[in-house]
This record gives sequence, C-alpha cells and structure tokens, in this order.
Amino acid sequence: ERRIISGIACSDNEAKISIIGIRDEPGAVAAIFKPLAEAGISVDMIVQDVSKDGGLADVTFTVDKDLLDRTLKLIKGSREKTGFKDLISDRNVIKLTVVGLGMAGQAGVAQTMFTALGEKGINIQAISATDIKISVLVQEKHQKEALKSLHAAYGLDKR
Amino acid sequence: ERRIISGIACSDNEAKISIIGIRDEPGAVAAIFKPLAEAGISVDMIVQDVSKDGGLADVTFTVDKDLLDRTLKLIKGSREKTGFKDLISDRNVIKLTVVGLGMAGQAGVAQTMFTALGEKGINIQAISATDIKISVLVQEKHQKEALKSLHAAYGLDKR
Ligand SMILES: C[C@@H](O)[C@H](N)C(=O)O
Ligand SMILES: C[C@@H](O)[C@H](N)C(=O)O
Repeated sequence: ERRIISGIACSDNEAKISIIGIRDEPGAVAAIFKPLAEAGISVDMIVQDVSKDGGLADVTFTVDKDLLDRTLKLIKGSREKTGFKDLISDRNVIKLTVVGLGMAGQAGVAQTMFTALGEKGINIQAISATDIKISVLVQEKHQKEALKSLHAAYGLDKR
Repeated sequence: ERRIISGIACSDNEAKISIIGIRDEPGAVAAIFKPLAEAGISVDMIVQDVSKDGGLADVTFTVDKDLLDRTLKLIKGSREKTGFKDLISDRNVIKLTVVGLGMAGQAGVAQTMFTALGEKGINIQAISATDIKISVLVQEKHQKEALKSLHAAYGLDKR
C-alpha cells in the first residue's frame, strides 16, 4: 500500500484562544493581531470561518502555552479598539498535523484523518487545512490514542 | 530589509462551500467529507472553528470551480446522514497564500498580510493558517489590488 502522507506531527505545547464576535469588516483581524505581533508573540494555527449572523465573525488561534496569559492580557487590553463579544481559552489541547505528499489520490488524506479520529470517539474542535497540510485541535487527553489511530489509518504502524 | 516570506500565491480556480450547522460530535466531519473522498474530489482549504451554540459547528472548504456543482450534489445527497442546517457556496473567491520562512520574527507575518488587505478595504472571508503558511479567502474582484498590496507589504515589489 503506497504512502500518501509524508508525516504525522503532534504539538502539545499549544493553547487555544477563541475570540468571539469580531466585526466582519476590513481591518478587523489586523487590529486583533496587532498587539500580539508588536509583542513578538508568534501565532501558530489560525482558523476563521465566514460570518453568518449580523456581520460578526469568530477567530480561533493557538500560541505557546507559556505565552497564553500574556496573550489574553494583550487581547483584553485592546478590546476598546477591536470590540469583541467574548474571549475563551483552553490549555488542554493538542494540535495534530498530517502532511500529504501532494500526489494523485490526495482526496482521501483529510477524510482518512477525520475518520481515524471519529471512529475512536475523539472530537475535533477545529480544523485548519490548506493544500497538503491538515491540522486539527483535539483534547490533550486523546494524544496517545489519536496518534495510534492516525498511524494505523495511514499504514504507518507496520514494522 | 530582510525577507520574511518565501512567497505569495494566488489561486483563482477555487469555489467556496460552507456547510452550516453540523453536529459537533466525533465522526461528524468524517461523514461530511466521505462522499467527496469516494468521488475522488480533492478538497483544498478547510476551515472549521470551535462550536459555540447548541453543539453545532460550521465548516468551510474549497474545491476546484469545475467540481462545485458535483460537490454540492454529493453533500445534499448525504444530508439525511449528516444533517446540516444550511449549505452556501460562492464561485467568486480567490485564495491568497503567504508562506513564511520559519525564522525568528515570524510573529509579524500574519499581521502583515491582514494589514495589507485591511488597509485596502479588502474583506477577509476566511482564514486557514498553520505554522508558516497562511491562506485567506477574499472576493475575486480584489485579486489585482490584493497581490499588489501584499507584494508591497512584504517588500517584494522593489526592483
Ligand atoms: C472577520 C475578519 O476577518 C474581517 N473580515 C477582516 O477582514 O479583518
Ligand atoms: C464539528 C466536527 O469537527 C466534529 N467535532 C467532529 O469531530 O467531526
């Protein structure tokens, strides 16, 4: 069975932050991330879906766990400017990433990942994929089982 | 001024699909993408944010424009199984991607992209970023101006 992915990675040093209800208008996310960029805080995963209700959108992203408190402080500090509705954070997440090989047959790469997690009852909290790279956030407690399931699903557990 | 990105790409052959209100429980997205994977339809960008209200989540993704109708048909066809609330699609989008170099100073890469678009009044519809790669969806009509602004923002317009 030929390989369709080049690797599976797991990052457990990330914390998730969700900013709820930012204005869906030009410049809104730029204003959100400005204080973070100025503080030199690197953001890893970023997920923002289209807005539906009343022109408000949400954005979820991850930063290193040890930068969480500082990041939350900066976001709250700029609330007057950015005007969001709610702020949620969670330290107990891991980011699982699968990288495809970009060959024919890639249609199944994301599907295989989602199925491998779904079948083990592991809930996917967020998905960020572009091209051949797919990242998902799940609860930290699932780490061992998630990696085992992913390796098996992609045929990487054969020795 | 040193380069902080390795490239800017624009894909104008993509159509956006948003599936609104899928159950936020294990296996839900797997069920959504199953018929697409079985039909050999490759999905490029995928964005799914955390759910807030009543355990329902949305997922937005892109496929080649010429596969849009077929994809919508397949999604509607499996609605009994997957049970979503709404289905929205849009052909008039382009995907802009910036790839960072993964060096120190990466904190500003996403910020620079968002600011470059925001300042030109270009609205960001969706964001999918992981590690050094950031992709956003904007309206097709903004293509020329968006690329011009991004090249200038990253100092790639100097000759
Ligand atoms: C929601 C946010 O992405 C907004 N549309 C912006 O362009 O900044
Ligand atoms: C919403 C969707 O991602 C769901 N949580 C799943 O795991 O499939």
